[in-house]
Amino acid sequence: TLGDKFEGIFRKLRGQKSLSEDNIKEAMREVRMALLEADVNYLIVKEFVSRVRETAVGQEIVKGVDPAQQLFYIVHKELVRMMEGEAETDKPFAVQPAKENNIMLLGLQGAGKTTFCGKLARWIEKEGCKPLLVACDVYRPAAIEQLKQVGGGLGIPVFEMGTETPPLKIVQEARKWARENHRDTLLIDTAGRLHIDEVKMEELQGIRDTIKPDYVFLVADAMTGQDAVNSAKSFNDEIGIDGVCLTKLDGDARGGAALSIKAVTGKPVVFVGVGEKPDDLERFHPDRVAQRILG
Amino acid sequence: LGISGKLDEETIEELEAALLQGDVSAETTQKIIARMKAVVKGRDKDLTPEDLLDVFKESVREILANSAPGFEPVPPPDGGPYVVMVVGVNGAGKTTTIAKMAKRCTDAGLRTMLVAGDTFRAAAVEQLEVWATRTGADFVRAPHGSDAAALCYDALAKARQRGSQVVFIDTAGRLHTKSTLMDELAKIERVIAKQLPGAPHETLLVLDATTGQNALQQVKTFSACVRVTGLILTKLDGTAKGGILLSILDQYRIPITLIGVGESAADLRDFDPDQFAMALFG
Ligand SMILES: Nc1nc2c(ncn2[C@@H]2O[C@H](COP(=O)(O)OP(=O)(O)OP(=O)(O)O)[C@@H](O)[C@H]2O)c(=O)[nH]1
Ligand SMILES: Nc1nc2c(ncn2[C@@H]2O[C@H](COP(=O)(O)OP(=O)(O)OP(=O)(O)O)[C@@H](O)[C@H]2O)c(=O)[nH]1
Ligand SMILES: [Mg+2]
Ligand SMILES: [Mg+2]
Repeated sequence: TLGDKFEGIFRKLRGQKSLSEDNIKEAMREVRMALLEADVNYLIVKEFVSRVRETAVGQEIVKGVDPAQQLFYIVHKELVRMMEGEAETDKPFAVQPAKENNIMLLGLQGAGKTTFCGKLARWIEKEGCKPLLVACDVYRPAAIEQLKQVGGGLGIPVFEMGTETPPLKIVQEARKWARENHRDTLLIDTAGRLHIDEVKMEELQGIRDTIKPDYVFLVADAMTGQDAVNSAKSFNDEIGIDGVCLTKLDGDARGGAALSIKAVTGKPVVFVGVGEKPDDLERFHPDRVAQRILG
Repeated sequence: LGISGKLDEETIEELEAALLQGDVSAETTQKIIARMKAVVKGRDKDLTPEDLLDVFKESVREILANSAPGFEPVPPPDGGPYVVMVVGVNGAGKTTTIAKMAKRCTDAGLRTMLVAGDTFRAAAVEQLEVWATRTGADFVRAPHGSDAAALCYDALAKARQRGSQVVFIDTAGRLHTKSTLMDELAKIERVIAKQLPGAPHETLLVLDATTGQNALQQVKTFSACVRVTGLILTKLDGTAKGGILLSILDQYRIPITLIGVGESAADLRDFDPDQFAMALFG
């Protein structure tokens, strides 16, 4: 592990009075390697290492403290800090029962949006909300059927108008139906799309402008590599996202995409998907993911 | 790459950045850079960007030689169907890739069958059924929640009866870390062989081009569980470069066969090492 590597490095530096540019050089190389291995974006790794170096250099080694431990603590703390939400600027994810909430899900193909739609519905039901799943993926074969089965399994209604109606119309009608049938929260499942597909991105802008969502989730796969920043940045710049759900964290991907996405969009990871079932949803814990990223 | 001149420190750093940002592992990146230095050694004149691309291609040529571009459903000696099992983690593009391969087969006049081996996920069977209809392939399914191995056994018996020439077996997405699911996959492979000795004739592992270093773990675990005969890399129509493929080909003797470049049945291409190298080099 990185901690072990630090121990090895610092054993050679016994008796040092403080952390210096020189004596942490090797350790910083190990940090860089660990983060790249964990799929943190190359440019963000650079930024991270220079921040840690800035914080560490000149620090006196605390009496009785192992310098390796001290440096590891700085690294871990900075990683957690970078992934934590920012209370002042984040829009907290909260739903108000009996008030109209509109939540839109977007992301690349296969990230786990439709599955997250069911999980999120289950989650907010526990908060007293009455969700309505809205089937806006009119492209993928049997996507509507998939959402219907997801909703059916949870006893949550699904609004759909087949594949021949434009998503804009579907959300408008869904809102009407929700009001008439006392559902307070629209959970809008959209088709997977490439952030470089202009037509598909315009469709998403159209849905957003029509329904004016209270919260937009980017759904991203935890095993995503360097490309995570590209798609996240585009979705945020062109559509606007409020928070992220990182899926498939029940695998062994280190999850560096969490740091990359937060760093490039400034938006917090709110949820993590930890399985295929509706209950497999957890709140994001930056310290847990930090440990995972450091390996 | 805004590179010119020699293979100096600055050029190497730019190359490193390009490869790492393309998801090539740090280890493979160093290996490639070392090879490029060796290739360039002794060449005195300045390198143009085109020269540098050639040096890069030269350096990765050996790795990319581990390719078997295309798909060739060779009729088995027993006259039965050519059986292809498709595996991979959740959402990689297995079902859609089967649709694309099925289209190639039906376009070539081959009697094709699709087996809905994902008996777990919501509407997985319905999704494949749509593709079977669209591509003109036969379709075999079982009730939701059925045992996938049992379904495959029955489906292959049907395939032999009907005189199917190619059979694609869709399997449920599974994370390689789930041992019960990996055991199930090994069982499906055994059961297929019981019904048709020699089958599956191919087992293709589908990898998503947006995946980072975890793809190495996927190849390691899937190939330890079943006999993986080829790799398919999907979603290369996006901005991800799929550079992890170089690390995979360098470590495993499993060839890359096809790439997915879109969501329709026509969006399948034979792997092209030259194009892949160029895109990665940027
Ligand atoms: N293990 C695991 N699998 C997941 C998780 N979230 C989703 N999946 C699986 O990932 C696959 C893709 O999920 P979908 O919900 O269909 O993904 P999507 O984003 O809606 O896909 P498109 O609509 O095609 O873009 C399915 O097999 C899901 O069961 C998770 O947290 N863990
Ligand atoms: N852009 C693009 N999308 C693709 C490609 N291949 C598959 N997809 C999309 O990726 C999503 C997932 O594809 P599926 O075929 O359902 O993936 P899967 O591996 O069968 O998923 P599970 O069965 O849930 O594990 C769908 O939205 C597909 O349309 C590709 O090459 N390019
Ligand atoms: Mg979906
Ligand atoms: Mg599938």
